[in-house]
Amino acid sequence: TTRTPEFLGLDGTDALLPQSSTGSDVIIGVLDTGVWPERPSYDDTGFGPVPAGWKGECEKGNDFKSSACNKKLIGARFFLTGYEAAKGPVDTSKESRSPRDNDGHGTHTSSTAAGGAVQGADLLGYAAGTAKGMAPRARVATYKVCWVGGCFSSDILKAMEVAVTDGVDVLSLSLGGGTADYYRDSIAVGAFSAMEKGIFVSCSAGNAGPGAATLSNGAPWITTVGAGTIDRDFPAYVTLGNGKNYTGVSLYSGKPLPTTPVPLIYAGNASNSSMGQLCMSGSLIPEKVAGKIVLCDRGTNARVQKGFIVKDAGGAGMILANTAANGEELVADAHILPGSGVGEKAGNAIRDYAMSDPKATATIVFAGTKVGIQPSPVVAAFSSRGPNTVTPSVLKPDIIAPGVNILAAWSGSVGPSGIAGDSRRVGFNIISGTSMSCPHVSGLAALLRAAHPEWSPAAIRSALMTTAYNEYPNGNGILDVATGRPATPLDVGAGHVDPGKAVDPGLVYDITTADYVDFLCALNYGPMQIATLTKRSSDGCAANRTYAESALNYPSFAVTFPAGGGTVKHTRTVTNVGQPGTYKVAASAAAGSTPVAVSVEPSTLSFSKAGEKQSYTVSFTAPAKPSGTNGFGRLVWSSDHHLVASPIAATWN
Amino acid sequence: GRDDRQTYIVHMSHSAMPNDFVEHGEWYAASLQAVSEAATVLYTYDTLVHGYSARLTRAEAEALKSQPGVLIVNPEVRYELH
Repeated sequence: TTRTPEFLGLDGTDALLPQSSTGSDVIIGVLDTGVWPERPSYDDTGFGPVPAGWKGECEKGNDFKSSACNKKLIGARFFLTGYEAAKGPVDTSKESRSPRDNDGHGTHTSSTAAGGAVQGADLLGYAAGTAKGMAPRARVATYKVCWVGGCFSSDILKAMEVAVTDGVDVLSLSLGGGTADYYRDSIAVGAFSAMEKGIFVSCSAGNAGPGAATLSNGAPWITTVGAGTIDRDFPAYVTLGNGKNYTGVSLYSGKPLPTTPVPLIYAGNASNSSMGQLCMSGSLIPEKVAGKIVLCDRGTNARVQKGFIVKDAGGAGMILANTAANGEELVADAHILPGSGVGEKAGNAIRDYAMSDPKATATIVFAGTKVGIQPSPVVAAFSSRGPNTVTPSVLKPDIIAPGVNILAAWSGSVGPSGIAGDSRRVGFNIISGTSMSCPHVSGLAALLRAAHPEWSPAAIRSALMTTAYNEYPNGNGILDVATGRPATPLDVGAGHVDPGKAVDPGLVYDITTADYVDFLCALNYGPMQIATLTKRSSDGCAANRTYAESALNYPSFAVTFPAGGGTVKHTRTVTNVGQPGTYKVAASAAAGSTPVAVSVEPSTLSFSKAGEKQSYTVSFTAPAKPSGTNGFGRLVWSSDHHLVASPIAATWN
Repeated sequence: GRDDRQTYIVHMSHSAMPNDFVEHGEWYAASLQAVSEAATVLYTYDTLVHGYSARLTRAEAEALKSQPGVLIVNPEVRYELH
């Protein structure tokens, strides 16, 4: 967040969020590991009184006073009844029985969403600058639901309920767990009623990528966020004794390696363990690694932990090599010893050299922080991908946002590596995940809520989606680091958020609670399943009505063809939220070299006033294709002032 | 788990509460006691959902499904940070 506001074009945030009006009283509720309230990101200088009607509390604990909250951090609660029922009493020597964050994750996410500006922020000198959340004038309330042993759904559901009662406007959940029918998923159940009360719910898509069908939190009333990089990197250059050079990444800060070459050894050759190459605890033979740079393969144990193990064995440095599971994705870490992460190709070359030359040497030079890295964003390999396995008719993720190497505030209980043996303490940390991209969107949603208080959660999401970009300024598609090729809507949904455009989207695809109930009827949910979500037994499905999943007024299109091809129709209704104007449509899609015919009726929509609604029907026609084939495209309504874009993902069953 | 019980989230039909009860919490407790003498309510939910959570054996959870007003009985899920 010393870079993402600028990367997102938010330098003029006040243009979106008026400084001192009541419109700035947007409250973001963050369900996570709690908060470290002493961090300056929660300084309340310049904030007016807590919004009227706020019912939240600053719950006390043995290490958390009720005075820890202020006019910025207006609530802090903790929920552990379900956790303790399952796991027994929390071990207070390891975690606080209070809203205090002993992990760092919750402090990081809440300050990403709404942390105030903090000058002089950095991690060990890296990413230095002014850290600032996406909605720096929004208020924050934190709800601690995650503990050392996990985050339990009974606690999460209660926390969501209390947060809504407290009066939050946005709920941010950077957590998830598998996939289930929506009436069995507590986050989806809680989010439905929250949505109905006008609360925007954003959730992380998950870090199970790059495989297909790996995302969680895919309910259509949730905004599901994937992760991309920003234009910042932390290069660390590896030079081998054979003259070859490779660029890795690192957040190491400390005594550098000697400038003269250091002996290099592959961990697999310095261990008697069958998994020695992974630098697992106790696996390295000290006599073989002493004073050397050790090449460890990534996987199984934590990346930074490998550095501790190398150091404990007497190693001088570490090169952490990606394997095929991670490809070329580089995630920077605050290693405890001079260490650099390298991609799979570099790792293979360095490994070959280390294994073939008994006198192999290497050096690592740490180059600090570089900005202006292009191309950016690229889709993170770890970012979970569609299709949505629960309801393939809803394209997910919805959007991507910055989620790689994000600097934000951190807990005082734990070092930057998060490992118990790490005695370093930092005010800010740099970490990666869709956990980090989710609160970016939560903060942006707060900005939009402030700018357009009348917009529904679906309208806010629509604005974020239809104004997202899916290509670089040169016209090339946003790349997926997992493949090196342009990403598809199954990777990025509508694309990367562009808040400056989202504030004035022209048209929105709005969705009411009744629309969602119709969608549940189309899923053939029974009365009890629907009532679980809506709380009303009256929300039944009419026997004389035909329901279609394709009728959900979603800002994207997930089209399913039978293997034999054919024509599939989707209907949509757009609401004008801008000036009067005329929009013309352009749409195309293809599966490889096979075009999918896309026709829209009508092809022109005219609006004479704000709030006016117009409907259209899209017909997708395609030939036969083998089952599992995917096709992609885009449908764009354009006027003199706006582009309203929707991604298309087609699948042959 | 520490015993053979696990937490379930019991979703109830708010409007199905018999007239014998004044408050939904009383009804939930009675519903629970009908299938388990040992179980107690962990949380009552009354804003985003209607229902409660409790530690139950699998047999008790099954029995609860046939209690009047019970919509769905969901086993607790452990979520993870992303």
